[in-house]
Amino acid sequence: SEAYMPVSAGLGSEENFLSLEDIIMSHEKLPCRLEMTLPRLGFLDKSGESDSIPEGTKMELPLWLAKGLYDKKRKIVSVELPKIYKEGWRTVFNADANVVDLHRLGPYYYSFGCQLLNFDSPENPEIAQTLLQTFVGRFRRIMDSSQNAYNEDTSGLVSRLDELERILFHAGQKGLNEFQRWEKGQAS
Amino acid sequence: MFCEKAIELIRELHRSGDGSLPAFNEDGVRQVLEEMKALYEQNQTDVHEAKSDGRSDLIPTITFRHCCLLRNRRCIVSYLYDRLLRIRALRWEYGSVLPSALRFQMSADEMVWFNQYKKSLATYMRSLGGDEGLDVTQDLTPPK
Amino acid sequence: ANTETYLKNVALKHMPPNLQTVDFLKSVPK
Repeated sequence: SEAYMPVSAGLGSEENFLSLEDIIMSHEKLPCRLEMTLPRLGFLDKSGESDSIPEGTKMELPLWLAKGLYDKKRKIVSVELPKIYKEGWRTVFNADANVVDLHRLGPYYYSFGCQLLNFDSPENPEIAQTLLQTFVGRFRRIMDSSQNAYNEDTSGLVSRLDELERILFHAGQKGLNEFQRWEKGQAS
Repeated sequence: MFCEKAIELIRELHRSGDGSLPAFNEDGVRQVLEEMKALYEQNQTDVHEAKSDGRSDLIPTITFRHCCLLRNRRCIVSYLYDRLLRIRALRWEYGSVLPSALRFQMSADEMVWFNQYKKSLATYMRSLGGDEGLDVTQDLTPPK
Repeated sequence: ANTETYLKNVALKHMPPNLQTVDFLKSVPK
């Protein structure tokens, strides 16, 4: 439906509160370490048997929870970078971003990556640079393919795109289809 | 883990990415509200204990539960709000009388909202185009 | 106002007192 206009995902380090995309993205997990004991929550730790989750426990927490518990002063959790944002993978991205399957590695590679910048890692400048360069490196092919694939199966073209790139691809397809309709006199 | 029912509500809507309206998940919303009530009551107990018995070690747990409360709240209001956006779109797609199959997918409160939306739109359209008003929901594509 | 009333009646009034505000509606992108 043309008239359905959902709240879009936020850009950069801000989420849009009412965006379904941002809510799903922020459910993705990242490796954390508890810097304090959490009493009375022991039932959440499958490996533990006590009433508390002890300090030092390593857990994968959803981004929304990691953000809420991360505080420079109180330090309830510390956060580790997921693999694909670390130096090793950043080298791969910087070498040739087009070879990477961002759906498998993501699927919210860009927006999740931007959210990681909230955690004050010393690698933030490099992460931000890689995110930007990766996007720039891949954008041209996404634009070209979305503008040239008319009335055909595009599943092969989108299978390796992250969610942001898929939205861009579909925007390009929509424009192409609307133009074709207009050319054929079907837009009235 | 907390907030699992809440994310299920969001995923259910997100799966209908084309703007179609699934049935209102009354049970799902109720379960999330119940989880919020339980989290809040647990936190009330712990806050009291932290203040009266000096149990400052409970603060991280209280913070944890508060994050879950905020998350549940965000999921519920986003679920409800996105459904309103879909229902609003129905007015523009189908006109002011919706097919019964679609009405069936809406809750009673959503129908009330829809009827009020229709009234607001009608009032607005009457205010346009001089005495006759202007139906802006018609002729959305240009003539041949 | 219609949307606010709806959200309050269906969800917010059943939530803890400090979470009943509709401040998030201001954040909807234009």
